[in-house]
Amino acid sequence: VQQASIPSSPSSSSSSSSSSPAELGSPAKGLRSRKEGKVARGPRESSSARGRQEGTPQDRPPGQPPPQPPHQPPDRWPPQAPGQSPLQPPHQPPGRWPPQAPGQSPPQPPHHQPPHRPPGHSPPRSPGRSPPRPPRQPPDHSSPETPGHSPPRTPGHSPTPSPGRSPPRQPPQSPHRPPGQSPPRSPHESPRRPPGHSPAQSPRQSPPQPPGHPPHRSPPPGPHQHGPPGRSQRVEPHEYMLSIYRTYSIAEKLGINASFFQPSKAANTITSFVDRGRDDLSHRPLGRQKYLFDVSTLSDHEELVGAELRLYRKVAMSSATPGAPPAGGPLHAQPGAPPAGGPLHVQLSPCLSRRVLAARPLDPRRAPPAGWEVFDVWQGLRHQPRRRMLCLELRAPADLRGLGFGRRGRPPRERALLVVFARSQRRNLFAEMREQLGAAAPLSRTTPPSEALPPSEATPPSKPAAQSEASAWGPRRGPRRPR
Amino acid sequence: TAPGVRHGKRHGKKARLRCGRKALHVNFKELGWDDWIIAPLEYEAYHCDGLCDFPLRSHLEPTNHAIIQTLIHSMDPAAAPPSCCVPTKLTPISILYIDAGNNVVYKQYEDMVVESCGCR
Repeated sequence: VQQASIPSSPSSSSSSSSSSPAELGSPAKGLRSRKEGKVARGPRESSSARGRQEGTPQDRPPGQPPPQPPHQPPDRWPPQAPGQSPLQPPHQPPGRWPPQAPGQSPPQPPHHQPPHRPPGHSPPRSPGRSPPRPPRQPPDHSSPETPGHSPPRTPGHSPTPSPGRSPPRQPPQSPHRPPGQSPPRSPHESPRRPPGHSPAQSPRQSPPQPPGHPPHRSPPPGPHQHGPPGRSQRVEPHEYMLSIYRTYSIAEKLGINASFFQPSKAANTITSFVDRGRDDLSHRPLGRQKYLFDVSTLSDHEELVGAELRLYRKVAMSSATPGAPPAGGPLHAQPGAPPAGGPLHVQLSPCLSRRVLAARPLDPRRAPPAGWEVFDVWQGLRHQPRRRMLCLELRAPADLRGLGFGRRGRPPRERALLVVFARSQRRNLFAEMREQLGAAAPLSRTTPPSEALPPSEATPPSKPAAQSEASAWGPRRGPRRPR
Repeated sequence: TAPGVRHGKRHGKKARLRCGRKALHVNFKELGWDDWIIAPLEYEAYHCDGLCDFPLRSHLEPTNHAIIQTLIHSMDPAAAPPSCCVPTKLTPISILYIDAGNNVVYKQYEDMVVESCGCR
């Protein structure tokens, strides 16, 4: 029997993150002999590597830069330290659960665009060999500033985006596609869709963007492309989610009920939403900061059992003399400097609301140098109707940058994370797929006129789902043309 | 030693193909699902294969209907097919994947691994 470290309490959960990749990759013999969690590499590392190795100038779309060599950290995927497995736990501060990766600065994935391919056209695949995929773009929706390099900005600019002026630069993608039609995919994408996973949408499509915003960094739809463009972004798994997976998969092997762990409670689905807000580039003290999360993918069939907001608190950018209170109060201190004085109470509340969801004192001098602050926002998410965007605001009597909550220069893994714990009923995956496809069927009317079927040849309501389902599970042979 | 040889009276592949759990290694990468599944990239799913012939073994946990059907099939193969060798117990696995909104999701998918097989 192979032992595995399972945290028995939130404070001891760091042991789960300390499990080595070998533990993840090796089965828990004696209880189960399945080989699960064999994730010695990032999901797209090998593909990216293959892309770097096999990629030739003719394989790349015009205008696309050549693949980055492995030694160029800013464009590597998955973002990890050299020689470190994506599931390899980083150093965790004690007493925090689940373990996080403070201070990790994963490099940015490349901003490459996938080559255009007509919908339904899938590249030939051979069993046992996945075709190389193009590097994906990061889910970076914040300003692309880097430390020391700030884009010009009008002074007095609103520090946080409002819903009407949303920061995400990606347009809201229609999650649906005309039935029976394959989504535009890159030559490296899978020809199949997952069970319980909408086949009408690619997981790496550009994230939603407020109306009126043009698609950003996405290739224009080709003559055969309908709906959203192909996935042009790469999703970087958050260390927290990786640690959850590690913990639960080991628990499964040991036969431990996952509800044993907190704060998962009875959740069997845990969804993470990365903050899409932008940082305030002004030099004013930041007294409040908004966090935006696109929660449109939350299913109505799932029972929410918990939600938490995880904010990474970085080390203050500049050091201040301890005990020397700034003149005029904390909010008049130098932006970015850690405020002096006693503990400061930070409050979290929904945007445009005075209702406080969570509050806690933070001592800028006694706090750990870096770490995650976890706020329970279940009440805020529970009592509001399902909406597309969730906006939370963090308030403090001092400059939030000085407290380490500034967004500037943050790698994706240090961005605010909304984690929603849900309990979904045991359902047939085909029924789940059929339901999603049924929701996608009405959008078939958005088919461009050039390829839209005449009313007389319109597909029966039940047929698109079947076609899409077939295309979701079976290999796509190419675009089907109506007769 | 094959069961047929061991018992001395069953020969051929029929005895060797009694209903039971067989290996089935699933590689999501080979399925082309590694573009949305983060982890695991492979696991052992197993599958059920074999004949449900008369008499049914108790460890196969046959249903009453399966017992009757198997009995009828043994008497008159044209009257009814043999009962089916199917999974009788399945367990979930954890999957970390990317959903349609580019969010990383952990989900415990039910009935992903065959733990035992039986005749139904």
